[in-house]
Amino acid sequence: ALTGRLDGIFRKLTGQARLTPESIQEGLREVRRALLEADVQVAVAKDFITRVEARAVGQEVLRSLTPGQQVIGLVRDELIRLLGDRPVTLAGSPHLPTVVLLAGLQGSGKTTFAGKLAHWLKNAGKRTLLASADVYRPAAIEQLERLGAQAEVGFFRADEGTQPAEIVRRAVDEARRRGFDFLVLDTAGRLHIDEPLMAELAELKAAARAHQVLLVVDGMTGQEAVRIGRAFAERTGIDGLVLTKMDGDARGGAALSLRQVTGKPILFLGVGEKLDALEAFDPERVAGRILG
Amino acid sequence: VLGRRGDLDASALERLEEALLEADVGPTTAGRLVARARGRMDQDPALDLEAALEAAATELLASHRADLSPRGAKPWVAVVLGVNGCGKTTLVGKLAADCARHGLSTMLVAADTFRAAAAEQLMVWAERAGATVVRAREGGDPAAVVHDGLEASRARGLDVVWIDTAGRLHTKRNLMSELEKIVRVCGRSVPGAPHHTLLVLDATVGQNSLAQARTFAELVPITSIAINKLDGTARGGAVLAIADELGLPISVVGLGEGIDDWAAFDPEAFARGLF
Ligand SMILES: Nc1nc2c(ncn2[C@@H]2O[C@H](COP(=O)(O)OP(=O)(O)OP(=O)(O)O)[C@@H](O)[C@H]2O)c(=O)[nH]1
Ligand SMILES: Nc1nc2c(ncn2[C@@H]2O[C@H](COP(=O)(O)OP(=O)(O)OP(=O)(O)O)[C@@H](O)[C@H]2O)c(=O)[nH]1
Ligand SMILES: [Mg+2]
Ligand SMILES: [Mg+2]
Repeated sequence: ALTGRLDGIFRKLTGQARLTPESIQEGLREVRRALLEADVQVAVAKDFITRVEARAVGQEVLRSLTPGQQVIGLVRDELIRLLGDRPVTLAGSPHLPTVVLLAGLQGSGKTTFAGKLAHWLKNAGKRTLLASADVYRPAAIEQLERLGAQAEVGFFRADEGTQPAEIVRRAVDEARRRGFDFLVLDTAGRLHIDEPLMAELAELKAAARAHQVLLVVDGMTGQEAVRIGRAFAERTGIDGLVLTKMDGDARGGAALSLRQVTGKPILFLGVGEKLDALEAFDPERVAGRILG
Repeated sequence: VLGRRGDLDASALERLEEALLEADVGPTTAGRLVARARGRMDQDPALDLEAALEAAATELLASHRADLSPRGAKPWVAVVLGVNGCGKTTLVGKLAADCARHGLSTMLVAADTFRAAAAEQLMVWAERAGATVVRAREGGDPAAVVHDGLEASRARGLDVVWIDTAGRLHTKRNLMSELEKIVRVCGRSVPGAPHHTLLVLDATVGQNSLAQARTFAELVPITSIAINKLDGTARGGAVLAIADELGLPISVVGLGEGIDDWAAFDPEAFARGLF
């Protein structure tokens, strides 16, 4: 693993009382490679390495650690700091219902997360209403309705043929009328380069007067994470991130890329297909995973 | 190694290497591609690095291209597999429509009995494609639906059967065993089936695509690969490593959410798209 590779590099340059710029350079090349293999975006990795380098130069080699372990320690600390070393919870609004709008690319796990979030909130004693504005994908509304039934939470179904913005407005009215604590709105998957659909998303956010817009991203996402994050952050405005399918063996470098480019907190990790497969974001575990 | 032309332009090399990395080619494969490009430049001094890289990528992909041709068996049976959300069900709908358009009587088997409304989703596609569909109750045994579907397709003398399976992470042993069982049941119902095993990959996925391909291929013989969602900005560069290290060929690419949004894999266009 990375520790072994770094130790190998530093072993060639032993006998130093400090980490020299040259040894650090070579070590950091190895770290950069590990980050790229972990799907951290190229520019994000470059930026990250520059920062670690600044912290590494001039450091004394600690007697208790090998230089390789020391560099890894610096890298790990910096990763955790960037990923979000402070736990952030989903903010509730002072006025009911708190409206949470989900957005993201096709197949990222939004509908499943909507069900999981409703289940999570129910366990926290909150009454949740689910609604879907996805009128495009075959059986999308059925899918959310079934998940809502499994989670035993409310589900609002608009009449056939209702347009997405109107579905959202009626769902908000319904949630308010029936005194729900939370309304979770599922939307259709969309490409960040699809002009009409990105415009629709802005319209849905306004119609919902959403308190929280969460970008749901597949944890296996590669270099695209930066483009996706930037597009939704700049065009839609997001409040938080969710990384799904983290129960696989993808290293999850997209987490770092997304944090860097959006500046928003990662709130949840999807860790399975079942409704209870949801965890609060743990930066230490994700940092360890990115390092491999 | 640097060729008779002398020293390689360092900034050009860095820029092109980064382009490859940003296309999800991955550091190891990018390094190999650069080495091969340099070899080409040694042999042809007129080539610049970019042209040499594109040629190297094209050559690799061109030698890993396969056709998806539903003929030579009746019914011709294809199993579509891959991780969650990569676009399998939608692709089955598209390919079924193409079969039906060519006058082949087509059946879809909804072997995803786990996910909410999976069968309902496939049923819409069957209707759009002009295909029949076989499904089971949610929570039923996928292998049983496959068996029933294949028996029915033989009884009715149908030409083509597309089996849509549930998304599954390659790291889940029980789901991988389920997949093995599905493939076994195919062979028992129809000798020689599945005639095509199509692994579907999502172009927005990074290096994990290689792990996916490797693990699925260890379990089940993969006939070809489909790369979906190439209508986005993702370049799908991970398939270079898959071709290089696993030797798996690519047959089709997905280009959107509509019934005609797909195409046969074009190695040259794909290689060009990496840059
Ligand atoms: N293993 C695993 N699978 C997940 C997770 N989250 C979602 N999935 C699966 O991923 C697939 C896609 O999930 P959906 O919820 O339909 O994704 P979506 O974003 O709503 O898709 P579109 O509406 O088409 O954009 C389904 O098979 C889900 O069961 C997760 O955390 N782990
Ligand atoms: N932009 C784009 N979207 C696609 C493409 N192929 C599929 N999709 C979309 O991706 C989402 C997931 O597609 P599905 O066909 O449900 O994927 P799946 O692999 O069957 O998902 P699971 O069965 O849940 O594992 C849907 O919103 C599709 O419309 C493609 O080529 N381009
Ligand atoms: Mg959905
Ligand atoms: Mg499916």
